[in-house]
Amino acid sequence: MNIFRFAGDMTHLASVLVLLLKIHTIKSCAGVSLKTQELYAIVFATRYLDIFTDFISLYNTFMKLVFLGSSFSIVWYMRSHKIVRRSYDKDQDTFRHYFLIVPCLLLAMIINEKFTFREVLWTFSLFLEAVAILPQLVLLQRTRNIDNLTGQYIFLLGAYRAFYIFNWIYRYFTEPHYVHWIPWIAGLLQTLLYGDFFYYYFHSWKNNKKLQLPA
Amino acid sequence: REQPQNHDEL
Repeated sequence: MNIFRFAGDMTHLASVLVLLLKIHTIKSCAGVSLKTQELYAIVFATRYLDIFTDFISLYNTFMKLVFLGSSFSIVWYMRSHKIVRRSYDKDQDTFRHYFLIVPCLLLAMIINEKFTFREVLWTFSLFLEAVAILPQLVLLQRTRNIDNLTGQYIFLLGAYRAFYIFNWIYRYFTEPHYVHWIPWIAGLLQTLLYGDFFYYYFHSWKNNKKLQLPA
Repeated sequence: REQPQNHDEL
């Protein structure tokens, strides 16, 4: 494992911890999209089908369990926790899941490295992860006021994606036959979706002002 | 079967 991959995993982990911290300690999920969180739960559930059958390393298995556990517990908090669920911006968070899920599933059935159940679902999880942030970005546009923790959560997610691209570049030059077009293109698209958000994030940070997106 | 190398990523 190289330093970029590790930094990517750690920023990913930090993003989830920041979100759980916000929900668990402040008992609020204001500004957080349940649609995005449910999509992430589906992403991890379909990607880690190999968790008990293919052992890669203790690190991998541990991280998979953390991402599965955290994504499902965030969904549980937002849907079922008696205090947290009251702060959910239900009327603003109207993005339809199936607009993203159905095209990703169809695309994964056409474009994949091998037409098997697990491989198609694994590819589906990559495509879905690429667009899963969209409901969250739409919600941010609508509410406009972004609290620090929500801003940091999205910033850390974007950083995770950026580190993964450096990881792929590194692996391409250091490992023989390391060419994987599907995750690369899906990952690149995903990172580009954060571009706009990054621009405003750094702008507000530089001017020491509260993060606000344009209407 | 052999795991594709990218399946070792999260």
